[in-house]
Formats: sequence, C-alpha cells, structure tokens
Amino acid sequence: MTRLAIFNCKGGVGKTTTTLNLAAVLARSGRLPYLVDMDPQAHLTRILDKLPETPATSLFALYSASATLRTLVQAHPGLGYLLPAHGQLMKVDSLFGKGPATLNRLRHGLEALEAELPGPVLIDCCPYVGVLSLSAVFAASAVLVPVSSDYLSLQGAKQIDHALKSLEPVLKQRLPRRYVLTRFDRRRRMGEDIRSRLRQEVGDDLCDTVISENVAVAMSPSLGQDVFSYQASSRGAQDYQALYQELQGAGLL
Amino acid sequence: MTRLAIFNCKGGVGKTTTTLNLAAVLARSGRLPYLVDMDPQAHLTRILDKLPETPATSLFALYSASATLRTLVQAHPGLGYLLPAHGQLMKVDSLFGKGPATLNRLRHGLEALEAELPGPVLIDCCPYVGVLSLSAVFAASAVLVPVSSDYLSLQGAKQIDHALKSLEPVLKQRLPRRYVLTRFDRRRRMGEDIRSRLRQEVGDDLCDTVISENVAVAMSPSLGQDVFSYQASSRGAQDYQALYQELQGAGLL
Ligand SMILES: Nc1ncnc2c1ncn2[C@@H]1O[C@H](COP(=O)(O)OP(=O)(O)OP(=O)(O)O)[C@@H](O)[C@H]1O
Ligand SMILES: Nc1ncnc2c1ncn2[C@@H]1O[C@H](COP(=O)(O)OP(=O)(O)OP(=O)(O)O)[C@@H](O)[C@H]1O
Ligand SMILES: [Mg+2]
Ligand SMILES: [Mg+2]
Repeated sequence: MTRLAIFNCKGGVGKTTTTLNLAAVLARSGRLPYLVDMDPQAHLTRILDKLPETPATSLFALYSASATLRTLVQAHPGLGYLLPAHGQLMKVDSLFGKGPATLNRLRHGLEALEAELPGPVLIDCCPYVGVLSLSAVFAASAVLVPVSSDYLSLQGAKQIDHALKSLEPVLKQRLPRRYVLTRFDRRRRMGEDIRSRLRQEVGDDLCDTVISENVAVAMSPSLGQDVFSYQASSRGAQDYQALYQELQGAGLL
Repeated sequence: MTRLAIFNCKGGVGKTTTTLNLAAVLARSGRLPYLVDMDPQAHLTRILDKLPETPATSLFALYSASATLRTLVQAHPGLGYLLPAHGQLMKVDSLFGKGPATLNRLRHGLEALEAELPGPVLIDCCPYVGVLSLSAVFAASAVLVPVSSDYLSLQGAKQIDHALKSLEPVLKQRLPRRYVLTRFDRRRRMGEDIRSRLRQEVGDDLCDTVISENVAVAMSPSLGQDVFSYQASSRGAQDYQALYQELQGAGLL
C-alpha cells in the first residue's frame, strides 16, 4: 500500500498545493488516488468545492460515528476520491483523546477502504503537531515534507526531523521521508543557499526535483483546478510531474 | 495600552515577519516594544537567537510556575523586549485546560508588566485557533491579520472574521482589526484581484498599505535581523514604515 503524508508544521510551505498537484499526476497516470484532508481549515476540500454541510459527512464522522471511509468518500472526476475535512476536526483531541485508539483510527479506516478498493493515498496535514497530523503519519508508508525556499521555512525543517525521530519507537520503524523544495525562485541567490543548507541537514532525503515559483501553481486553486487542468505546459506542472517520477523511482509513490 | 495580536490561522502569511519588522519601526521611533512569541515553533525567538535552554525561562513558565513576565523578559538591543517561546507551549491546553483562567493569564501578565514599565506590545501567533492564539486575542487591544497575496490565503481570511465574530460575546466588545496584504507582487495580475476581493470581504478594515514581495524582507531573518537593520532603503522597509504610520493614524499602534 502506498500512503504519503504531506506534512510540515511550518505554515504556508505548499502542503495543500503539493497534495492537489501530486493527485493530478497520479490521476493522469491512471492511478486515481484518495485525497485525505486532515486540516480543519479544509483548504483542499474548499478548492474542490466539497465542504460538507455537516461534520457527519466529513472525516470527523470517522471519530464521532465510527463511520467507514467508504461512506465518506466524494469522487472528484479527473482527480480522485476526496475524504473531506470539516472545522469540527479541531475538536478530535478534546472529544476523543490523544490515545492509541484515536491515533490509529485513520490507519484502520484506510486499511478497510483499501481492502475494498485499493489505491494510492495522499494525506494533506495541518501546520502543527497534534492528533490529526500524528494520525496521518501513523497511517503513512512515507512522509513528504514540502519546504518553501525561504529561511523561516528552512528553520522549521530541522524541527520535522526531530519530530519524526521521536515517533520511531512508537512506529517501530524509521518512516521513509523526502524533503522537497517548493517556490524555488532561480532569480534569487537565496534559493541555492537554502538548497545547499537543506542538503547538509537532511542529505539524500532531499529530492533532486525542486518545485519552481510559478504563477500557474498559484492561480489554479482559485479556479478549483490543479495546475495540469489549468496549464499543463507550465513550469509548475512539469516540476510536479518530475517530482512524481522521482518519488515513484524511490518506491514511495 | 497598545497591544496588537498578529494573527491568522492560515500558515505562512507573514505573521512572524510582520511582528519582527513592526517592532523595528516602533524601536526606531523611540517606543521600544514587548515582543510576545506565542508560537511553540518559536520562529521569532529563533530569529533573535534567544531560544531558552529550558521552558522555565520561557512564556511556558507563565503557566507552569505563575512566573511574572518581568522575570522572563529578554532585552534585544535596538528592537525591544522579547518574551521567548518554547516547544512546551504546545502542552498548555492539555496541562492547564482551556478555561478562563488559562485564557486570561497572558492578559493579566501583561497588565502587571505594563504597570511597572509601560510599552506597546506585539504578539506573534501560531497558525491555528487554540488556547495560545485565543489568549493573544483576549490580551489584545486590536488584531492585525496579515494576508499573503495569494488565493489560498484569501480563502483563509474569511475564516478569521468568523472566528473573531464568535469571540465578541466573550470579549464583550468588537475588537478593532486590520487586514494587511503581504508578499504583494505588482508584476502579477493576481495581486490586484486579491486586493479587490479582500476589500469586498472586509471593507475599510483593509489597510491601504500593502507589503511588497521583497527579497530584503525574505533575507533579513537569516541574519537575525529586521529589514531595517538589513537594508533600510529597501521597498520592504518603506512598506513596513508606511504600515506603522497607517496603524498609528487609526489609533491601533
Ligand atoms: N510553486 C509555487 N509557486 C507559486 N506559489 C506557490 C507555489 N506553491 C505554493 N504556492 C503558494 O503558496 C501559498 C501557500 O501554499 P499552501 O497553502 O499550499 O501551503 P500549506 O503548507 O498547505 O499552508 P498551511 O500551512 O496553511 O496549510 C499558496 O497560496 C500558494 O498559492
Ligand atoms: N514581504 C515579503 N517578501 C518576501 N518574502 C516574505 C515577505 N513576507 C514574508 N515572506 C516570507 O514568507 C515566509 C513566511 O513568512 P512567516 O514565516 O513570517 O509567516 P507566518 O505567518 O509567521 O508563518 P507561520 O504560519 O508558519 O507562523 C517567510 O519565510 C518569509 O521569508
Ligand atoms: Mg494547507
Ligand atoms: Mg510565524
């Protein structure tokens, strides 16, 4: 099973953008993915215009009503099957606790879903370490960490490695991970500086592919589209295609 | 008293960058501010290289040891007085609850501090709604909401107004607020589109000043500096100066 958690506790680094566009590459290569939106702010769900009227038809129901994921799935033609978020996800830790039962519910839900209809899974995470993002990591077979090509994001990347290391005893394995630079602007010297510093920090876990700063990538969500539907010839689309090939080559997607 | 909470639950919109650079404008106009870092990721604290060895000398001690803020303050020459964050702040809600005593502790702490040594207060918030950011809003006399000039950030801005409205019954007042566009890139059409959409959404609460996309603003944190120390003649420095004047003119700073 292929389940990729797209996680970084630093905010605004391109987690949602990367989930959306990697899903589009998967769909175009004939592998319709599940898109799991584990962010109470539901940005991915809003881009796809599928914000549920009530929490009962969102991922929140996985916790509040032990709903099966099959009943929550919303097909989005040409992209995959969305498991929509809702603001109520904010309350999962205070309502259901932070114990192993809560932390493993998403993993168990995905195992049941895959048994019926297998497919790759992409999980978009919220920008903090908590029950929701830990559930995503517990359910994942690998973690993709987008790092925006700027210094504050670089400062945040060091804390991810630390967080993932502290989970190894619980997961009883070292979760394969890749870091990918996003919003990479070749016109600025700082891009190369950040790249070499990140490589020093994480070594071969750094993807060779970088996602360029690209206006098509920034524009497509406003039309509810991925970058391929918006402008397949754009630099951003090419970069996400290359990222997919690199992750596939590494056996992570 | 002047206390500005710099808040947006959307990640990566320029909260920390704005706190840092507004503090520098205040300092340069002779009003040394308190900088309160209420983000467990402690980005502001790290830029100023003041990450405490133990939580006992950070804002966490306000909760765990009822420390006075005066004992936690770290002077940063030329900028102001930092109240440093620590990763343990993550645990404030599970250790001390989410009740009024916890939610008002920062406000009470700041009242005591100002009684001894008054000064303007800037509070940098984490990218989610919880005990920490609510404490900041409860302590504030106004809220500044940075909105990055992109569609996903615009999508997030609507949720802020919603969150602030839901607090009005508890605060027994409508908290004055201003939205400021950050990373505004005049070379892209989408900047003006976002500006007009945000104005439709929030009306006169939108600042006339925009903060331009500016490499000096992106670079200065890597050297532990604000944009004025790094390059006072930069476009970013001018924009933050103009923002300060606009907020001062509105009686918010
Ligand atoms: N390659 C890119 N080129 C241009 N803009 C980009 C690129 N990647 C992301 N962005 C912009 O950066 C902003 C932040 O991206 P996004 O919202 O995907 O980050 P995130 O990590 O999911 O944020 P959050 O932490 O709030 O969930 C978006 O509005 C998007 O438009
Ligand atoms: N005016 C600007 N010009 C260029 N880059 C900017 C500007 N403002 C912010 N940035 C860059 O955007 C990134 C995000 O900004 P910052 O970390 O301040 O946002 P934040 O809202 O505090 O993020 P978080 O939600 O993670 O706390 C920073 O790395 C910074 O370099
Ligand atoms: Mg996101
Ligand atoms: Mg910040």
